[in-house]
Order: sequence, then structure tokens, then C-alpha cells
Amino acid sequence: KEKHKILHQLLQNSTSPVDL
Amino acid sequence: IHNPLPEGCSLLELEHITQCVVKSHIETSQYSTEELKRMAWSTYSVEETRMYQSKSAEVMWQECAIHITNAIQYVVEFAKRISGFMDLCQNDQIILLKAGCMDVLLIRMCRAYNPINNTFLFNGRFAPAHFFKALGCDDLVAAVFDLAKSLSRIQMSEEEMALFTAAVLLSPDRPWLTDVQQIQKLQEKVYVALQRCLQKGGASEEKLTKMVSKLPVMRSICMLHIDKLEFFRLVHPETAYTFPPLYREVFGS
Repeated sequence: KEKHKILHQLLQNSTSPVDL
Repeated sequence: IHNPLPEGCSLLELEHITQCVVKSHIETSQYSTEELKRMAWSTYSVEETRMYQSKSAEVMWQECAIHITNAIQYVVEFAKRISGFMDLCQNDQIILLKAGCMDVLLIRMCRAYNPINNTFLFNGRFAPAHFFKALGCDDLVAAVFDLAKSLSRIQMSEEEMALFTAAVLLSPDRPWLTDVQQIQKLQEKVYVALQRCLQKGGASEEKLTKMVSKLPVMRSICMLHIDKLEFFRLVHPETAYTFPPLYREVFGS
């Protein structure tokens, strides 16, 4: 999990980090 | 004429998949087709090109890594909005994204390519291959331009591109997946949706064959990128360490 911390976070976020 | 429906899949479900994937593609494209059209003839001057060419490899790699990272975030959002993707276990979601996001970027990239003057959108303007000289990867850059040229000849519509990128992302043959069958089912549905979309648009049977035939080239470009990154990391370990964490996560060994 630690190895893919950011992907995990991006997948779990309901709102996008990108201003879509 | 129509391809048989996958088992347990109704026409209504295919229609739903198509709508969902196309909507996700449009919502998660960094630039709309109108914006791209507007920018298509905005190119760099000779002086600006020289300035970029004389940058150090470290600075240019850093810049490109940031652009790729931004684009990956849009691909993650695209994946999340594909029906069925979020039902997979998170391990499989990560495997599919790590293995497939570069393929998706390479396909999406041909939207930002102008085949008439052989240029790519970079930092708001269109740039030719020699613009990227400072990267020190002429072969990788040439391969990317060649792919864009051949993909743009296929003239995919936005709907076709949406479904094709979704199908590529849902490749059940990626190593270490746990639920291969589930992914296979999802991919099959997306491919049938794509076939129907092509037939509706009056495209020839060959169009899908042409699209799929580019996959091995994409795979070799992905491997070449990893090779170049590994070499860069050996020569400039400190700079490689400052690349965006998401870029390092996706392309790290």
C-alpha cells in the first residue's frame, strides 16, 4: 500500500485533485 | 451484421456503457476539441525553440515529467468514471492503471497532434520533434511522433477514442491481476460497444483492426520510456528523485 500511496489516494478521493 | 452480445449483456447495458465511457472521456480530457482547434496553429518561434533545445536534460526531463503526471491524473479520473472499474478490488485498479495509463496517454495524445506540420501541443503551443532535443532521447521522441502520425491517419472520433482507451485500460492480460475474469468481461463489453459505435458511424471493419494493430507499438514505446527513465536515473539520481511522486510511483520499478 505504501508503494502506491498516491494512486490509492487518487482512487479513494471522491473529488478529483484535478480541477476538471 | 452486428456482433453477438456478450453473455448476460443487454443492448441497454451496452448503450449505458457507451454513454458512460464517452461522458467520462469528455469530462476528463485536458483540452476540448474546440480548444485544440483554436490552438492548432500556434507554434513556437525559432528563438523559443532554440531556447528549449539549449535547456539542460535535467530541466527538460523535469518539465516533461510534470506534464505527464498532470495527464496521468486525468487518466485516473477517467478510469474511476468507467462503469465497473471501481467495483474491482483496489489492487487490480492500481495494476490496470500502472500498466495502462501510458497507453491511454499515447492514444489521447493524438488529439494534441497536428499532422499537417508534424507538431505536438506542449506548454500551450505546438512544437516539432527537434524541439525536444534536450531530453537526449531522439529515438523515443521520434517513435512518439510516428505513432501520433499513424494514429491520426485512423481518424478516430471522440466516441471511438473513449471506448478504445477504456478497452485498453481494461486489459485482462496485465501481470498480477487477481480478478482476471471480471476484467475480461468488462473489456469484452467495451469492445462490443466500440464495434457497434464503429458500425453506427459507417466505419469499415478494418478500422478496429488498425486501432488494435497499434498496441504493440505503444507497448514498445512504454518500454523505451522506462529504459530512458532508468538511464536518466543512473546519470542524474538527484533530479530523478525530485520528479513528481505520482510519476515515480507509476513508472518506478
